[in-house]
Amino acid sequence: DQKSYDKDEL
Amino acid sequence: MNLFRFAGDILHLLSILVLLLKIHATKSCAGISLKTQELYLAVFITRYLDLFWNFHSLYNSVFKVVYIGTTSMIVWYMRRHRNVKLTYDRDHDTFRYLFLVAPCAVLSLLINARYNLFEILWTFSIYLEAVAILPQLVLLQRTKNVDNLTGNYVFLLGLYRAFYILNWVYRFATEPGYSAWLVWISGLIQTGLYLDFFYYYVQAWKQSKKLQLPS
Repeated sequence: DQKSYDKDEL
Repeated sequence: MNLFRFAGDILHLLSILVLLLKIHATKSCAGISLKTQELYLAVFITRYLDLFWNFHSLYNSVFKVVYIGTTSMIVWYMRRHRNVKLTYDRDHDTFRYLFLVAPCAVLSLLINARYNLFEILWTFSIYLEAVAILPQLVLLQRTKNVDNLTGNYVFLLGLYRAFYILNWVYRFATEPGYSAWLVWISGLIQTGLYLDFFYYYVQAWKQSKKLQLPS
């Protein structure tokens, strides 16, 4: 699965 | 987590608190767009749906709850509070929700990272946040004379977005493999919408004058 970096921001 | 991101989040929180305190203290919401506030509430609810099962950090969870809570309070004040609701400038706050919500909904169905309900709602929230300030900017333009707190609110919101861009630059430089195109492009568009306002805000500040937007 791709890393979902974007979801660690608000 | 870096300092830019932290500063961005704090500025975002501060902008909301400035608005909430203004409404609470003056019992007036003159110059505030209810449309923008309701769009932000929609943004927070669709983005933070994962609050209950996708735990990332206490920091994130607290901010999510606080953003939803404080924005709900603003909407409640503007719609329900017996004195505040009388000061709402509904005749000038006429921007249509549909003009913003419909394109964002279509775009989130077309361009997203994964095709499932929560991913699409999250993507929708990213697109909607980019344009949710527009009814507020239009209202400011129409009423011309901007009171200090409303001006500060929009300025703090713009500053929050600027710090998020610095945060992305920092992350791109320090985290191998980090990329988030969808968020970056939406964020750049969102920050771009503030540029015009920023120009007049800084001018007024330099000349120690009251902020007035041109027609």
